[in-house]
Amino acid sequence: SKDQTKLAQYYVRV
Amino acid sequence: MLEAKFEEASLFKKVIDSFKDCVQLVNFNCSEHGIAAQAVDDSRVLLVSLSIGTESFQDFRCDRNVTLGADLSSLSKILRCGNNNDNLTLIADDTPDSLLLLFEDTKKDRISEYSLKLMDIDADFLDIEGMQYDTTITMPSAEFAKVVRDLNQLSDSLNILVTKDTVKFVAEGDIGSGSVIVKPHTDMDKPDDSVKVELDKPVDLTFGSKYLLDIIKGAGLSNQITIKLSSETPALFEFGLQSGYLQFFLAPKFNE
Repeated sequence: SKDQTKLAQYYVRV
Repeated sequence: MLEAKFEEASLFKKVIDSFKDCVQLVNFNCSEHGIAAQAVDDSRVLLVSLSIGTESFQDFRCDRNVTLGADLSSLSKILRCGNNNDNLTLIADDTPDSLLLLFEDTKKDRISEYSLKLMDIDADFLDIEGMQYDTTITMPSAEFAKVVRDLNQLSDSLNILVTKDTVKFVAEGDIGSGSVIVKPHTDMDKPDDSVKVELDKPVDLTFGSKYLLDIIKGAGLSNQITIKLSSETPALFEFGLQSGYLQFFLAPKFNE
């Protein structure tokens, strides 16, 4: 099965 | 001072209903351009981005930028007190600790007034602008909602594969497997029934079904959904408003 990724891996906090 | 009047309360009710189940505390940022919000769900997997442009309002006035921190379950309780075709005006001063909601039934001369306590919400703001996507799919939102609901019964993951002339949704689970293929077509009589696929690169991505079930709650906002996918970034699911949008950004599942 696949693992769920998190948004923080893709987006920078501003 | 903010004074934002919806001709019909149903629009704001529908917008809030579309994402109140996946996020609870939301900062609504009001400016001369309208009302915008961004919020991330507790698991940090799904992001909601809302923009209601001034054209969605019958009257809109916002002299200074103001942030309204609201608990959506509380806001939703108050919104249920108004009728769908009441006028709804949101009123707040420049440094508000509460939001006034005014429902007016102009035919019956009935005015209902509610005050929602606001809160300071300390939330991260993520830069979601400027992402590149490999494919853009536009399809009827009701059809997408049905695919998600149907395939959710088989698996907690939904695989979306896009090639030049096919969008394939696949679910594989313990009880069996299922797939739905949707092909691009143009319906001249009912343009909203059309399916359009723009493709730069084929895409094969997997998403958690439970998040997709949250996303399809927005299907009542718009007859069509726009889905943008790329192997590099979270998917974008967008429901258009007359002026503005409700967007969901969903992080994919990957093999380790």
